[in-house]
Amino acid sequence: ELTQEQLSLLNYILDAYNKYRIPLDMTKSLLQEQFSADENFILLTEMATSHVQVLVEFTKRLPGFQSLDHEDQIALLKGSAVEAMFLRSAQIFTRKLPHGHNEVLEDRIRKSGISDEYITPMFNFYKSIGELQMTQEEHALLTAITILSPDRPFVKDVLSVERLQEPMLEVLHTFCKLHHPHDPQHFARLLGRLTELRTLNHHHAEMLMSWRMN
Amino acid sequence: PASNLGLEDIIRKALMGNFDD
Repeated sequence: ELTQEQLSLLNYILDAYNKYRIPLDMTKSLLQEQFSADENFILLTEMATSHVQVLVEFTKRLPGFQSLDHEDQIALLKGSAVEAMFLRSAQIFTRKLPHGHNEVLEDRIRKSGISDEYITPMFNFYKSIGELQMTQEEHALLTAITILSPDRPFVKDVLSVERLQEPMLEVLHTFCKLHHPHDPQHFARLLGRLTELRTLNHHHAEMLMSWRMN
Repeated sequence: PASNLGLEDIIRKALMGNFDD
């Protein structure tokens, strides 16, 4: 079972995760079906910026984060932003959206100018997240764990980051055992997605380059 | 415009300010 302390940590992270989302008016404009290539580019860029902003607000609420060295805070966010964004996007694509919304969203991404060799692994990742049928708690915790990865480039005080990440891994581990008693591998599967995210992150820089070229 | 800001700039600005304001 989760201890009282672990339960509070989980609820606290879940609240922050639910609170900080991309503003609704922005997601609404994403669903308008008519758009030019330029409009699409601008909107996707604005979305990405907004996404980083809400991610930072979520991160600020992670217990202990603000006590870390300021440059380490930036190194953690810089190293993880792309992965956390892929995770949140995967959650959006996994949800049962109103009829047709998925198609409009996918259409926008496919017409963004990013080449297929980068788009395909991204949608494969979304699919692999969908197969796990993750709960909101798991999404919130996995995002926090991704952000608090001590092995990001330029992190100086690795030990302090480890101390923040570890209790979250323990909560996620126990949570998985409680909520997936028939799938003892669930926790391992979640951690496996983190490896996939690293690969996507690695290709992201190349993806941006190809986008700019187009 | 936001599109001219790099990831690190956005992170630094967001860390300094408060999104709620």
